[in-house]
Amino acid sequence: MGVVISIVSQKGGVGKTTTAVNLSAALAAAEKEVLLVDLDPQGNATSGLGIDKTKLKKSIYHGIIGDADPCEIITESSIECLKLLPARMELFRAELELMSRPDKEKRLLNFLAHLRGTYEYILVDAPPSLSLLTFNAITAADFLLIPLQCEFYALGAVSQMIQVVQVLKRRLNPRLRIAGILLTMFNPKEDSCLQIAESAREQFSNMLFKTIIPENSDLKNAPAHGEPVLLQDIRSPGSRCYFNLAEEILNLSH
Amino acid sequence: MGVVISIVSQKGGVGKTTTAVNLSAALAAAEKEVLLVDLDPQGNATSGLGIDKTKLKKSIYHGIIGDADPCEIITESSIECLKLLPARMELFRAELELMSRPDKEKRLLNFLAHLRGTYEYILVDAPPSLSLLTFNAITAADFLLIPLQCEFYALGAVSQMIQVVQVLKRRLNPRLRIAGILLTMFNPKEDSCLQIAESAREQFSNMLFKTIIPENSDLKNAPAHGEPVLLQDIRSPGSRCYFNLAEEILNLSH
Ligand SMILES: Nc1ncnc2c1ncn2[C@@H]1O[C@H](COP(=O)(O)OP(=O)(O)OP(=O)(O)O)[C@@H](O)[C@H]1O
Ligand SMILES: Nc1ncnc2c1ncn2[C@@H]1O[C@H](COP(=O)(O)OP(=O)(O)OP(=O)(O)O)[C@@H](O)[C@H]1O
Ligand SMILES: [Mg+2]
Ligand SMILES: [Mg+2]
Repeated sequence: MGVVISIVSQKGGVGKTTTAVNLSAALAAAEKEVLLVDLDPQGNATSGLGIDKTKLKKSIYHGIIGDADPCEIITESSIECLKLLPARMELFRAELELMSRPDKEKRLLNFLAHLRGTYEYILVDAPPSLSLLTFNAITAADFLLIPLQCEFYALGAVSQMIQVVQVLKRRLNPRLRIAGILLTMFNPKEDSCLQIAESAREQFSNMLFKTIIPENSDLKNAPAHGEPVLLQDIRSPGSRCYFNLAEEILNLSH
Repeated sequence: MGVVISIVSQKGGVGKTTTAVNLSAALAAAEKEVLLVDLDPQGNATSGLGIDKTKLKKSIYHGIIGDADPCEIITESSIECLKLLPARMELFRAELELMSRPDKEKRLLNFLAHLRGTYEYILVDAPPSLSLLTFNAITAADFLLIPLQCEFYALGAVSQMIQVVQVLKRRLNPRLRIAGILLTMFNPKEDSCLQIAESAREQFSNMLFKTIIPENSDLKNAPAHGEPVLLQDIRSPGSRCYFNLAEEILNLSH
């Protein structure tokens, strides 16, 4: 049975999409069948995989409002074992349209239910918010991965997120666990970065992944080429760190 | 009559809060009466000004749902001419609670109406989304300031935002204008940064501010000290660039 991992943080720009794209690519390179779900109306995971949004007939929007089956939406990527449920701008409308439905937080959970038999890993890239789309990502998940950029505002965001997760776990998803907190854009030459990483270890000690994602220009530039960094240079530090993270994910007990 | 400027981008981490805090401080240093409105449930502008959220009796949440007057919420900052309408986590609830109200996009507009006579500049820090809180920021504004970090995903976000603004301008706020697009975290040594800046000039030519905000460690570290960068070192590049931006804002015709 496939495992659903949602990548969440209400803090913007901490590396959610970069992690979603490159981790799913690394898991696919390890010959796992992977489905990446882009749940951000910005559709950055979709463009990060080089998909042309104008050519899509349907997107995840149609899936969660109940207008399409998964097979009508799922798109190939340039990596064999990696498929995508793409997002486009219309997804902004979903929050308004689902607000009055009793199962509004469970739309993604129900939509992915039939896919767990086909994919070993389903990764969800959530938008930077604590709104209905992110609640859907948390309710559908077996595990959460919380990226933490080494900057002041992002540290507070992690404790806020953990508070929200406790509430949603009780109300909507008792099986939910936090897979870990991932330090991203880590630059050991910056004092403030070292200090933030140090306070993260004190506050969240055993929740941190062993893998730390370095600040890395390949990771920053890969989206402009529309492909994960491992397709550009499999030996670069940007690729290797996400292979290491994939190793930790493969060892999660589920 | 005071001018309302909302700082918006659905892309996360592009420098909205950093701009809101440091631009409002620079305008206050030019002896303008300034009110900064924190409209992000993360409350980063509030912590960026060093305000202790646990000591607040009320926050902007109470203002926009109609439970409190501005004078019950407005807080002093460490800068004489700069006051703040602070945000706390409860603001996440506002979107759900306002959804069914007919004036849901105009709550902030109506709440600020009486304050335009007291403040010369009212700056609004919006969350990274295109949801009800951001619609409130756009509807209440005379001008929009759109930060653009020199990275691939942020460029697409600007064109998406401009599309949304055109729709909201027609429907909700005919007087709205875009004050400008602000290049942030600019690093001239990075090729990708230069390329993104070049495409921004081609796509948005006359909408770009002359001021460019450099990548600067003082700006990155200031939030940890709870104060704008000009209180740390008024001559640093981080301070000077926001003084230059303030100059351009003072010259906006309104
Ligand atoms: N390890 C890294 N080193 C350098 N730059 C990085 C790294 N990871 C991400 N970035 C850059 O930081 C920016 C933000 O990353 P990304 O878009 O993945 O964050 P996000 O959390 O998904 O943002 P949003 O909140 O808007 O969804 C992007 O320009 C990306 O290229
Ligand atoms: N000019 C700059 N130079 C270096 N770092 C910067 C600069 N401006 C902002 N930063 C850093 O980048 C990160 C994101 O900035 P900020 O929080 O202001 O963006 P934001 O758009 O408000 O994010 P969000 O989408 O979460 O509201 C912060 O750590 C901040 O300190
Ligand atoms: Mg993202
Ligand atoms: Mg912000």
